[in-house]
Amino acid sequence: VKLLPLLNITAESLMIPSEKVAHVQMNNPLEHALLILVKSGYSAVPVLDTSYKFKGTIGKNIILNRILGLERFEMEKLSEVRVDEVVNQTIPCVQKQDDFLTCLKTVIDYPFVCVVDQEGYFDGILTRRAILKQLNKYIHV
Amino acid sequence: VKLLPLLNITAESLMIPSEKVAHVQMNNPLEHALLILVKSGYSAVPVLDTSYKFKGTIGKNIILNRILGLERFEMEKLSEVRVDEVVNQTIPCVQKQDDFLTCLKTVIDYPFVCVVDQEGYFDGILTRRAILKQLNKYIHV
Ligand SMILES: Nc1ncnc2c1ncn2[C@@H]1O[C@@H]2COP(=O)(O)O[C@H]3[C@@H](O)[C@H](n4cnc5c(N)ncnc54)O[C@@H]3COP(=O)(O)O[C@H]2[C@H]1O
Ligand SMILES: Nc1ncnc2c1ncn2[C@@H]1O[C@@H]2COP(=O)(O)O[C@H]3[C@@H](O)[C@H](n4cnc5c(N)ncnc54)O[C@@H]3COP(=O)(O)O[C@H]2[C@H]1O
Repeated sequence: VKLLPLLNITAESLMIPSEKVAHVQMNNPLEHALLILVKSGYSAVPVLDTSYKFKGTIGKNIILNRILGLERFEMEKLSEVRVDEVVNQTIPCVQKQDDFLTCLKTVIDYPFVCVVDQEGYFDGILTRRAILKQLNKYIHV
Repeated sequence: VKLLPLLNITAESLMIPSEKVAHVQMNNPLEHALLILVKSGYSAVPVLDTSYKFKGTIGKNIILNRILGLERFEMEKLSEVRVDEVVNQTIPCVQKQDDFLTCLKTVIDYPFVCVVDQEGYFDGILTRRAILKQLNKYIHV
């Protein structure tokens, strides 16, 4: 099994570029974020600010947990609470030039990680599927 | 890089056994399924019947899509619709003795696959995280 070519692959060649990534903005109400998540079908998506800098991620679970009251889901809160109040900022990031082993390590505990540049602008996302496809390709060589 | 020991690992040694897997039943209302999903934090979980046979999976997206009306999420449908009306039955399954390469191939397109025996009884789930952890361990040897 020749794994050497795999080790030279960078995040940039594996990532989904920003223009193909569904995202929401920090100042959106949760109602808009939940609609984007349900329509796109994704569990979670990146959150950006108005200048396209990466701020974190938001997922269906964060939103549903926020509106789950004692007796029911309090749907009215969806229009009252904004994304910036519940955004998850603990997602690791990588840079375009990071190598395959770094990328593999970061997706062990996260379905996707974000690719950002040195100033924090959003370049794209690196998914577990992209990493697994590459590994499956090289493991048969 | 010595990958040979990796190839002899089976699904059984990597799976999360059934007693540790959150699941719902076919005859549960969607309200119960959504609560299990929000409380456990999982995007989707296996669906079993009363004799513990594997029937499919259900996730937050299937449920939210089902109750999304023209103007709002119609929460009352959560108590009117049952899991068996929306269960996703297209998830691939593996068996306990399947080898690592088979397991790797099946999780490329699915966050998890179910491990079932020859009669269709549920043994556990095989997650992308378990596969990635093993690959990361052997790729450094
Ligand atoms: N529309 C679709 N068509 C075909 N397959 C689909 C799909 N939506 C989801 N999947 C499959 O389900 C996996 C988990 O999706 P999830 O939404 O939980 O988790 C996703 C989602 O949160 C995020 N993601 C992926 N692509 C995205 C995009 N274009 N924009 C925003 N977020 C994305 O990255 C996570 C991992 O994605 P990954 O591709 O590794 O893994 C995906 C993919 O294998
Ligand atoms: N409570 C928690 N503590 C720590 N990390 C957590 C976590 N919940 C989720 N994660 C992390 O997020 C990933 C995606 O979870 P998700 O719920 O979308 O997708 C999960 C979920 O749908 C299902 N799953 C995992 N463990 C489960 C369990 N014990 N019972 C039922 N379903 C499970 O398998 C999918 C893939 O799981 P995987 O472990 O590869 O990947 C998990 C794991 O890395």
